[in-house]
Amino acid sequence: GTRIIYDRKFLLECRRSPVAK
Amino acid sequence: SKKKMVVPGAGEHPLQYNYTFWYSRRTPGRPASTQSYEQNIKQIGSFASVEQFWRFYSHMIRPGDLTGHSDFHLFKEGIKPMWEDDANKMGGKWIIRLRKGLASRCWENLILAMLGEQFMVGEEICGAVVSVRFQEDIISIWNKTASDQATTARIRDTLRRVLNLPPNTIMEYKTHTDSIKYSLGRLPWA
Repeated sequence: GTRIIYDRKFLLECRRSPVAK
Repeated sequence: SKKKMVVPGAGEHPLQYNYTFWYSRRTPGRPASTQSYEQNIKQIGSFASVEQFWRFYSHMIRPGDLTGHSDFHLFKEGIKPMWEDDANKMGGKWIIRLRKGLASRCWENLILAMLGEQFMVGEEICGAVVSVRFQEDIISIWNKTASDQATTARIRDTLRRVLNLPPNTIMEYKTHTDSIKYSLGRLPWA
């Protein structure tokens, strides 16, 4: 199946913009 | 008793695998037998998404700020950070010794590469460890099959790329069966 791949830059961006609850 | 697996929250970015953070600290002067090792290792928690990872990580002490003989372990959920675990027993690890001051940055780069599936070795990665010691720190990444040279070479090359290490950094591959042998050799009755 497909793999979920994230680069470092994207992971760091997720830290700065957390999902709105 | 089977624990409930964590799931990503609504709108969160799922990871390829769930992971569990562990922490261990060795009591000075006590032998590192398997039993005391298992007693000293504590689960911090598991996560399934990028956002859940940051919620744990942001509250954790950076490895460079830890004192004494301490380790953080980040392993796929269901794999214990021990040689004896079924996923690890035929495996091994790449070890990188770091001069003091580099551990926090290297650990973050290592685990981001692992969570983001940058190693491209299928199911081979088991987890990663940062070990804080007196004179140096050590980071390592564990894989399932020590005898698979294509996999171990690929992990080494990815480590070089993602860690951006000084050119003279020495990388060493150790099988867990060797680790067990050497640690038994250090016990007084062996």
